[in-house]
Amino acid sequence: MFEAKLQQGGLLKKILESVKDLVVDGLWDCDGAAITLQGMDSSHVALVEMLLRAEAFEHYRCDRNVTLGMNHNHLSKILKCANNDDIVILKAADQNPDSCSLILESKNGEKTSDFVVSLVRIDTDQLGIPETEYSAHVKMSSGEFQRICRDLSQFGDAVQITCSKQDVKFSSSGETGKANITLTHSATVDKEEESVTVDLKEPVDLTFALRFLNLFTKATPISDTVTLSLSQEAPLVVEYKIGDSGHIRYFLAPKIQE
Amino acid sequence: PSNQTKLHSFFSQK
Repeated sequence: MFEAKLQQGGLLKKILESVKDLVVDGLWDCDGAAITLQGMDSSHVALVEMLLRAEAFEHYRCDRNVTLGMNHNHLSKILKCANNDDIVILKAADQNPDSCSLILESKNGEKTSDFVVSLVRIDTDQLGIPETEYSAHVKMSSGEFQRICRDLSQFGDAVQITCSKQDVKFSSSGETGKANITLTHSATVDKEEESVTVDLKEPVDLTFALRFLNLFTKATPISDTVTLSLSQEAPLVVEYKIGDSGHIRYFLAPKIQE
Repeated sequence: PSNQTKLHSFFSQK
């Protein structure tokens, strides 16, 4: 059987919030080591990959690999019933389960709610993501990245990201004119979560649809920092760490500059 | 928009 007990249900709520607007139905693959999820948006421009290792759970048991086809809207309805400090237990049968049980327990043990979510059949392409050497890594505050994506959305549909030696520049343009926001590599680091790190091998200049980046920033509550990995001719990677026990990575295909 | 690339141009199907 598959059984996973998460002490802080709030984490599962945050994970679901960060994937559900991008991927409606997702395959949650469970094995002895971790739960993984990979899904693409309907236009096959963006992909989300989530990894949550067994050590994130207070109790984790997976006798046989099992794949749960989750409708994220249905799962979200259940998790809306959970408080952040509720314990969440996921349970499913071993072989081709057609449903998954979720049990919510209040911290003081005085309230238990249980739900059964019907699993859905999902025929979706799973993509193999090659190991890539990126030309630039930018680590910054996740809140700042969210702010930049939101602010630039007022000016255009796309953002041009340019990395040079010490700087990363986010630019957008449209009918109102042009907006540029430049972040400079932090000279001193007082608080790691507020600093900017630009690690550059080669300069990059790429353009991406802001609509998707704004969806990616739904993961902001998961981590104080975000890492952008960029290479010319490769999808952008936007990574949020889930503590020491996993990550959410978003991949976004670039726009071809005119 | 037509200038948007797709992920399949970069990643192969598993």
